[in-house]
Amino acid sequence: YNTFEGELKWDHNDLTYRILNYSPDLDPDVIDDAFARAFKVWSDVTPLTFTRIYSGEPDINIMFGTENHGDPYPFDGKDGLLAHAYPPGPGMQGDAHFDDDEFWTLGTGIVVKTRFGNAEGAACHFPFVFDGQSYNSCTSDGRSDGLPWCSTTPDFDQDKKYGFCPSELLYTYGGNSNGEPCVFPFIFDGVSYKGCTKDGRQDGYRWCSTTANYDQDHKYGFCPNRDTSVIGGNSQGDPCVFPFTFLGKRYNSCTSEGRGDRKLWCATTSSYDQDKKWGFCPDQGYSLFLVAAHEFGHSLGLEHSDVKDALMYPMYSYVKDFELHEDDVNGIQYLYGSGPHPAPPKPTDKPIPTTTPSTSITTTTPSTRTTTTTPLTPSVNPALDACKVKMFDAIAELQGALHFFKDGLFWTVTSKNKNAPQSPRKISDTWPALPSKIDTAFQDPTSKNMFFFSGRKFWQYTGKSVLGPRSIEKLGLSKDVEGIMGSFARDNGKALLFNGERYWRLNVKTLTIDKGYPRLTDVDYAGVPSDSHDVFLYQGKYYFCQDRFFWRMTSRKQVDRVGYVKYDLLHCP
Amino acid sequence: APTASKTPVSITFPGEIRKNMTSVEVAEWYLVKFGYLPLQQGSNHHVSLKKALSQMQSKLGLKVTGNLDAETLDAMKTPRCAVPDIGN
Repeated sequence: YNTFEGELKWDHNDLTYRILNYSPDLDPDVIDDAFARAFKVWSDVTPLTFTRIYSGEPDINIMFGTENHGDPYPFDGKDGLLAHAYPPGPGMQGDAHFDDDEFWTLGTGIVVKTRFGNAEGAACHFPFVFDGQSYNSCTSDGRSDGLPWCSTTPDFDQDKKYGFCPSELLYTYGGNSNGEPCVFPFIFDGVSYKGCTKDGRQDGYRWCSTTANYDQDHKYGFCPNRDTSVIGGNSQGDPCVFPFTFLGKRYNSCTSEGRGDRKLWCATTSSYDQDKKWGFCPDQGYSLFLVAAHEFGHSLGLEHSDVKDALMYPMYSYVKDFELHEDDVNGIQYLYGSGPHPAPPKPTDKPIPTTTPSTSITTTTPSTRTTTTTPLTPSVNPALDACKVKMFDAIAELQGALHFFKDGLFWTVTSKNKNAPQSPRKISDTWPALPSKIDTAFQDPTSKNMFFFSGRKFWQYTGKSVLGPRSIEKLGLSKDVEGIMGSFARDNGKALLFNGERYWRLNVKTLTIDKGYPRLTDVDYAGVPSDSHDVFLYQGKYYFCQDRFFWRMTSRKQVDRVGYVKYDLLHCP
Repeated sequence: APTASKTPVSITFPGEIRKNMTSVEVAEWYLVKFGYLPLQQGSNHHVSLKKALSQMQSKLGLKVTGNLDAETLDAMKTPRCAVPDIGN
């Protein structure tokens, strides 16, 4: 392995990163996940932690760009140079840039992650059979609204599993429209547009207005690539047009004619000869996860390795079951040490769904030539009954409602509602950054910030923005603290964190543990179980839970009731 | 019977960068870009090119010949990280 001249490295271990923009090639969730997994490659073998931030200046900025993209090192179109990153330091140092003239995938071809439908965000399965016909790409057949869809199993006729494909008619990304779909036609600079355009931009990204008049409303978003979009050339993102004419000959599929490199291409108008508009047809693409893991190695201070199988070897090769090479481990641990992780888990090159598609928009199942509306499968089985849960992972009062967390789901109860809660919601739908198991949570009454704890990590939500995961060590808790099992906030900017017999007082503003802590729970809160697995504040009283029961304590620290979680808090029959 | 293929047509596609370079041009571009060859060329260009090729072949684990052989040219055409291998 090699390090940069002067052994450039970060002077702190809690690094932050920010994703400045997205590639149209992949669903933003898949990109987020690829970057998170790429950072995990390095955090698994070092004491480094990586926290994503959504505003402000991070240590590592991540961006996609093409050719001249704002630094002195332009990219070169498709293939060749894939990405670059700067060694640790202030400003642009540490940043990672990815060439968006590449076709970004997970290394094995186009990834068409679906949204909505009933397949919970699964990827398209090509080919698939619909109404007896085979499809190799998304289709709007069977629909009257023109939305492209695909089957997520080989046989839609049999399995009826489907989702909607990336389309500007369904959503946009980035911009200022919160993912709203394009509105066609729209007016821009006095001209009417019936499709996405690159006009008005110098970076080549396709965009659209999300209202009928951009000049008036200034609402816009970027268009996701459809599965048939070309890569690079001079028509990035436009679909192939078949048949097209090239040197007087008609082509009904992608061809390598005219190229010395045998790469497949197509025209994006019906006549290449006349319009000279073209792009490459989708191929295996480059694994964003693998390239990002390599680039982040530079961001952390590693130079290129001479070892062919090492991640930090400069040339790209796809590896199905990626494992960090010993040479990379030695290099990064030379800079930062080995960290607390005993045995790094093996990362995979498969995306972990980070969000579940909502089924709240008006969507209809693709029908067999006639459009019929069928009920949609809800994202969570309503049969899951809070009253059948023996012990919850966490209970917390958030935003005025009591939240009961269990295995990735949560139910809510308000003081006005005296009935048992209905369908649960997914934690990932409301707080996408959180893991499925929450140990405890509280909301600071002043800032309204919400804090969630799971294992030795915690997350801070400010509205929809999240900071974390961060290690509880950052709060000043020692390494022997396995986690926080209970918590509640007070009105004075302090919160109490409980674990078994001990508890700590946290300054919520500075996120530091006050001096004089930990203290013993049974000394200051006498009469409640010292091994409570959950502690929370509800309507001004403290609750200490053990098994199915709670001990309720007044603000004067007197136990005034022992009751059942199931009957007294959940109002189960 | 298969018909004899006609001579393949190769055209310049609009919008492509760094295309239609000769092998030597590709090699020089690569060696400069990734730090094996200084930008300024002197009178002993041939000697320094051979030295740079050897250095590149050694660094990337190729057979060290000092010549622009097929293996070396293939390596130069392989997609890769844009960070230089040598120097800053």
